[in-house]
Amino acid sequence: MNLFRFLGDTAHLASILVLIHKMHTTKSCRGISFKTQALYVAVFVTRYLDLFYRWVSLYNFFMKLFFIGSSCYILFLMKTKFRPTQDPAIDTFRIEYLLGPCTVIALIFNYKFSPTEILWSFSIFLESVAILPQLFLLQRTGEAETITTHYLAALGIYRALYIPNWIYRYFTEGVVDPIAITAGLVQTGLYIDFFYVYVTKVLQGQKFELPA
Amino acid sequence: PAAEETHDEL
Repeated sequence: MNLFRFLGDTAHLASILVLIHKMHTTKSCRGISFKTQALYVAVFVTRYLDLFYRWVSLYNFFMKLFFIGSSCYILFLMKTKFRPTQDPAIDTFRIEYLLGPCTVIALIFNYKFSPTEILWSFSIFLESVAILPQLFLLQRTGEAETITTHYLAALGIYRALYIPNWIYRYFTEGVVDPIAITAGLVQTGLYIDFFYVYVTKVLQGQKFELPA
Repeated sequence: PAAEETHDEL
């Protein structure tokens, strides 16, 4: 564990708490992509199967439980209490285009051709693109509530902090995880456009609005 | 250690 990774995980945790807070305070899940949230459940469940057979640390154990539990809770809220505030008509990204290629790539690129390793690879690749339905929704509506942008910013910061973590690990432990690094760079790259608008508008006190 | 042996990141 190093500071970059710890802060990254903290940002990830914070992003989820911000999202849950947004839903409860605005009594709405408007502007949130159900598809992205469902993909995150798939990501966490397929990656954390090792909860059953590998012990890493108490920290690792509880974080995994939190990510699985909170992502399921978000789906539950979106399908029950806040269902009327959800608009499937604008959440139209075709997730088959993500699930298909991720499955194929996971079958090709994995550290061992075993069910759990293939699922692990799949979860890494899927996480890297799981935000796309959300960004697509944002693009379609052209604007977002400020709290929603804070959620996305925290998620982006989480990914960005994993990059110095890998650099640090390379120099201190000699650890290189090519699958995680490649997917992580792609994932971080997807946030660049968002961050430009977030920094130039939201952090200056303006509303998040995309140029027409 | 090889990455597949650890997977210690979240």
